[in-house]
Amino acid sequence: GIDCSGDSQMCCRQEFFVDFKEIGWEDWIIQPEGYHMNYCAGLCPLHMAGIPGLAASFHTAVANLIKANNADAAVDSCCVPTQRRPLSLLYYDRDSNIVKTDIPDMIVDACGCT
Amino acid sequence: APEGVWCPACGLAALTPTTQRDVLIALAKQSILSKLRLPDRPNITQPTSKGVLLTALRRMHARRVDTAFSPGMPRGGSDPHLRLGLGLQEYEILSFAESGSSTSRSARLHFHFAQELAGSTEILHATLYLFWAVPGPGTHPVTVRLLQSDLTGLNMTMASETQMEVQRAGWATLDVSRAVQSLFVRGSQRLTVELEVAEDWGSPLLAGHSDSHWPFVAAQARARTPHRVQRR
Repeated sequence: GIDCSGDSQMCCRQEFFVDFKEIGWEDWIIQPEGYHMNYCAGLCPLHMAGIPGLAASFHTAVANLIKANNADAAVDSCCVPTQRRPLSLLYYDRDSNIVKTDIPDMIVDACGCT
Repeated sequence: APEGVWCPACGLAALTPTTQRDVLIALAKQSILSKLRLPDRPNITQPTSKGVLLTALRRMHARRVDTAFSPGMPRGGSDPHLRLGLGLQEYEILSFAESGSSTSRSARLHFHFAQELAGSTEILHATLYLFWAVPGPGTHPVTVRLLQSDLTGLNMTMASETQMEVQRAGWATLDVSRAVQSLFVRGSQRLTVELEVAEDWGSPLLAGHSDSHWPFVAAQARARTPHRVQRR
């Protein structure tokens, strides 16, 4: 996947860190200190469909499908997460119990075009 | 946004950086709270001291190691803490005791479990950890009763009674899975542990909530599988 930098217009991963201390949540969330709420942004023009796919062949297959179906009127595709991982939290619940849990698919590691 | 600056992906006017940051932070808060099934961020009235928390985590870890490698134990041990999840979100809950009423022969401890967790998870395993302070040589019998209050919190029913023999000071554990499971199923939120000793012994526990050997319940829970509606 590609990380957004400067004013790149193409599909990329935008890093965004939420510091729990900054938002006043550090008293009830013991660990970690923040949340990497990265997100996907940017354009997916026709020739980028399926990039970076799960495998290079995926992109080729998509490009061939577009040619075969003469889909030159096709709309752009979408910039979406292609790899995600859980957010592990250690926090106090409303009874001051301490709870540890892994929330699945909360952190975006890579983006790509559908 | 400055005139003519557009959002590259959707063609709408881009947000100013400050507005965008506020929107993203609000989204992050909403996303975390909804995934934890919390209506709002909890207000912590009595945070656990670091000493108590570290002692409890060390004690739990020591027990996992004992369980995992005791002879004849299948790989991964019987301790569900080592069991692999089925892909459903899992929780480990540490509930520290709140002191209840006590007499010269008995002491009560209360353990509270939040409604959000009780309503949306199933308990896989729960262990009560007690640290005995022994007055002197010999064996001291202690009766441990698990009591559950009904939804009004007024009537108590006994879930189980166990006789424990205490020979020396130190940690002791008791499996309370069944009692905590039935607590969650009934939607009740409080488990009471009553310890009763012979007349001349006094309190079987180390005194003082601040002491790092304070009793606690360690539970492992798993999100309930989504309810499948069969259409006929």
